[in-house]
Amino acid sequence: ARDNDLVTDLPGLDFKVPFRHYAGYLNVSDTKAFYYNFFEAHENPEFAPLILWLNGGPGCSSMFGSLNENGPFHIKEEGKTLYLNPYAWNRAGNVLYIESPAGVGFSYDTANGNLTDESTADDNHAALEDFFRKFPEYRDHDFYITGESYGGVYVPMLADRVANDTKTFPNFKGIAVGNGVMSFELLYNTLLPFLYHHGLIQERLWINIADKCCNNNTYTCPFYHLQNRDGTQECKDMINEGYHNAETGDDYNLYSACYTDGEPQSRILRSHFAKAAGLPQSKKQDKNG
Amino acid sequence: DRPICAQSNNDRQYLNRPDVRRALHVHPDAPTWKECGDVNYHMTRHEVPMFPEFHRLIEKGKRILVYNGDVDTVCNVLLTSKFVEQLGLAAIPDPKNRTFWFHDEEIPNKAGFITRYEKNVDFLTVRGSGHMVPKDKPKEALQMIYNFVYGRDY
Repeated sequence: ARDNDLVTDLPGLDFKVPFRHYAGYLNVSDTKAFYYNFFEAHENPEFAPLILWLNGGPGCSSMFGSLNENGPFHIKEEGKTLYLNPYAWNRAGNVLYIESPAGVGFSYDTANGNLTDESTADDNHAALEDFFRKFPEYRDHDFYITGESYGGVYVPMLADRVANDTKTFPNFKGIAVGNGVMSFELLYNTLLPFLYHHGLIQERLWINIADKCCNNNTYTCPFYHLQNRDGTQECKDMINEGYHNAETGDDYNLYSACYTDGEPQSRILRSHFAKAAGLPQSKKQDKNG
Repeated sequence: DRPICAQSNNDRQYLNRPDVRRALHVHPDAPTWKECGDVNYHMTRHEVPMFPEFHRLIEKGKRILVYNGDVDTVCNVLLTSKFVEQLGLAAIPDPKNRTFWFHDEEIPNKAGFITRYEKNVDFLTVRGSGHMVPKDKPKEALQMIYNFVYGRDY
């Protein structure tokens, strides 16, 4: 099966690839299969550790991560050609990208079942079991599970299962999580202070929030519970205003330029930010326009 | 859809080419590839943080690296810093009083802050990086993951 997965003639390559590349499907259940790409290490793949990478979302593709972040092939010229990413993580080890859960990218579930954090962790575990059936020699390698963003949920939940399955994963060593959302409560409790201390929230609004909602202690202020449960309507409104009027540009990188496709940028960004923060659309969002 | 401001649809064009899909052994019935999509997902752990999983991994002696680009607002650096703090582990005092990690090809060469905790838990910030650290700071990201998996100083 693995020989059938070997990628031998990838369009857009005009150079010799110095490592083996496999792509195909890992069986998860009778109805589910996860799409994977596996890039062996540049050097000494027979000794190098095995690293799994999972992008977040939920619903985002690890192929997106491979092609834009830490994978060996990046794309140029509107999808025509590839170039070798000199900082790909397969210079540190053998890297496996799995598109998960079912429905992401090329992965599928013919039963179209509901997905949860638990089912995703179980499915990822099953996919890894199938990976080691296809590539049994990698069972002997040091194994790390890594990921980003909602990977802050995926990675520890999968790792918890893998750590309890020492028969299948005898050399599981650890995890790495980048910009992970391990706690939504902490996410919301830290977001407004983070925005304020980057100069993105009006001073007067911040002082009012501190005074009327946080007993003047914004460092430990429970914004999450104030907003969802305990806060007065005035506090909820002010906190929402803080989120909605924060001028962040690119939410994913404060200092990055953001180019959109013609729609007014401020409307797109505010809408996106409010959605990302799980907030209703603010009636006051044009106040500072 | 895709993360707003991603500024590229190269990957979508490439991965939906019929010749590329054949070469990558994509199932013939697989739908059009896109970066992110609605997958009927229910966040069952929205109210329950990941502390129990981290504690069990730590108890089993697994190594843990948590890192965060410091100019990301989607998952900000205070969130992850506080999460690691609240694991309740003792920070390891650095005999050299060093609170930075370094990447020597950049000027200044401070790649971010580092806090090392007992029981093999490390927290690193990545200076000037947004949400996608390997994209924004590829050199630092490779140095970081290389040294993590080989158990070296960052």
